[in-house]
This record gives sequence, C-alpha cells and structure tokens, in this order.
Amino acid sequence: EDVIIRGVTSSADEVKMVVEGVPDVPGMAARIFGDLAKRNVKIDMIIQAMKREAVNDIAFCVAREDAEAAREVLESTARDIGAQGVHVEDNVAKVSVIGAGISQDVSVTAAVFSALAEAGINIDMISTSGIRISCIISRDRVEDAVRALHRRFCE
Amino acid sequence: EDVIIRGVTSSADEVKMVVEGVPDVPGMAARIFGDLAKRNVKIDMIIQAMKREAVNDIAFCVAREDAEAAREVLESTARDIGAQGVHVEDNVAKVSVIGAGISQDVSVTAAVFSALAEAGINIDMISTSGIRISCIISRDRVEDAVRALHRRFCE
Ligand SMILES: C[C@@H](O)[C@H](N)C(=O)O
Ligand SMILES: C[C@@H](O)[C@H](N)C(=O)O
Repeated sequence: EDVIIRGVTSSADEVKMVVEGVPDVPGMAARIFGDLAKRNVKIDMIIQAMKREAVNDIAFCVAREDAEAAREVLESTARDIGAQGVHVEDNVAKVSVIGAGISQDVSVTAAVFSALAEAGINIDMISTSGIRISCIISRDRVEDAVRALHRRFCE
Repeated sequence: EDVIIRGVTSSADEVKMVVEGVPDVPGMAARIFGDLAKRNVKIDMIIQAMKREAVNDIAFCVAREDAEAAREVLESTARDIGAQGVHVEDNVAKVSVIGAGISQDVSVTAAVFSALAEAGINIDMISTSGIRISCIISRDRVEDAVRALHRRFCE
C-alpha cells in the first residue's frame, strides 16, 4: 500500500555521543544506560550496528543541556567497563521523515537518502523504525536538508 | 510522565545484512537502497552508527524470503561503490518493547537492556525511536528474551 508521508521534522538541539569500543558481552549496554539514568540524562536515537573484533560502538543523541553531565558519566563508565573512549560531536542535527509503514518501504527510504544526496548532504548516522526515517547530518546543512525533503515529499 | 508499556514483540524471520566499509561521502546510502528498491526487497531497521577512518557500516534486516536477492544486489553494489564487503547473518531475531515516548525515557531503556543482561543475552544491534526499543539478538535466545522482557514489563 502507499505510504502517506505525514511530514518532515528537524532538531538542531542534539549532541551526538558515542561510547567507542564497548566489549561485546552481555551487560555493557545495561551498565551504560543505567549510569545515565542515575543522572537523569535525556537520550534519543540509540544506535549500535555491527561489532568489529569483539567490540562495538554505541551511539546516541542527548539534549544539549544534558551534554556536560552525560560526558562526565560516560568517561567514568567507559573506564570502568574497559571501552576505548568517548566521542562527542556538537555540530549535528537530526532530520526525520514521518509516515506510517515508511521504514519498510524501500523505495521511499531510497528517496529520502537520494533527496539528501542530490543536495550534497553527507549522512552521518541513520536510524529507521516503524513510522520514521531519521538521519544525523552536519548542523550547518539542516535548512538545506529540510528544504530538499519538503520538496521531494510534501509538494 | 510515566511510559505505558504496550507490549513486547519478537520476530525470528529476519536476516541481518551489513554493507561494510561504505565510503562516507554523499550518495552512497541512496545508491544502496535505490538498488534494493529495484529488486523490491523488503527492509527493516536500518542502522548506521559512527564512521571509522572515512568509512561506515550500514546494517539492516530483510525478510528471509528476500535474503538471497538482497545478497546478490548488495555484492554487486558494494563492488561498484568501493565498499569493503557484505556480511550476512541468518541466525538472528529481533525483540522490541513498545510504548509511547519509551525511547526518550532513559531508565526504561536501561531496564530493557538489564532484563536481557540478567538472562545472559548478548545484544548484537540496537535501534530506538519514538515508540519502540529494538534489539537484535541470537535467534536461539528469542524465547528467553521475550520471557525476560515480559516478566520485567508486563507482570
Ligand atoms: C555492546 C553491548 O551492546 C553488549 N553486546 C551488550 O549486550 O551489552
Ligand atoms: C555512509 C553513507 O551513509 C554516506 N555518508 C552517505 O551519505 O550516503
């Protein structure tokens, strides 16, 4: 059936955080997010892809006002669990295209990525699920990205 | 506000595919999913985390009946775009916990991961967004995972 696009959203208030080289054994993700929960850090868009040589990167976004507290927690947790380090990137933005069933429709998914590609925008992280396709891009391209996605899907 | 857990779902019909070492330049994701769209491959849960030395892994799940067609497409596309290779894993399952606002609640997120950790289940991939937290785990642990998550959230 046809996917009905509900809209395009963006948020430039995100800071990207990555715990690099997390040992790929049970309990590590629980420990990282358990420690963040103790400091009441608001998180969004957790991404863990494929492991490489028995370690894995766990990436996610935090609200800018929580970034400092999150960095402190993560640096101490990363040491405790033997991860390789913590990487923080502040100049990112998230753009999402929303629509029921969108993430299972491969031609709509390809169209989202090609709208960004034609605008010369590099995709830094990707997360899709159910009703949304989200991309992390460089913050200075967020207006161009929203315009490109609007033109492709909402006009 | 409190997150209301709507339920726990699982699917063992997934095959995990990863295009490894994709050059981190605009247009690569558009090319990969454009080629899959030509073969009408049904996809789910696309994940791209942090790049390492100018390349990135793009992971996703396909329905088992599409896995062979998807592998053929990806091996040819990976060669064309100069990616390092294609990795296919058949013995995986997806478990998800569903609830409005769940992915922004860090203590619920930590509880999902710790329920799996206490059952000794390793988390292979993670994707969270809006109403769901999804984990890819080994297929032979899917009953244990669903039982552990039900016990933690639905009883
Ligand atoms: C890397 C991390 O996710 C680990 N596999 C865990 O289960 O916690
Ligand atoms: C790796 C891939 O996502 C690339 N950065 C792109 O924009 O297509």
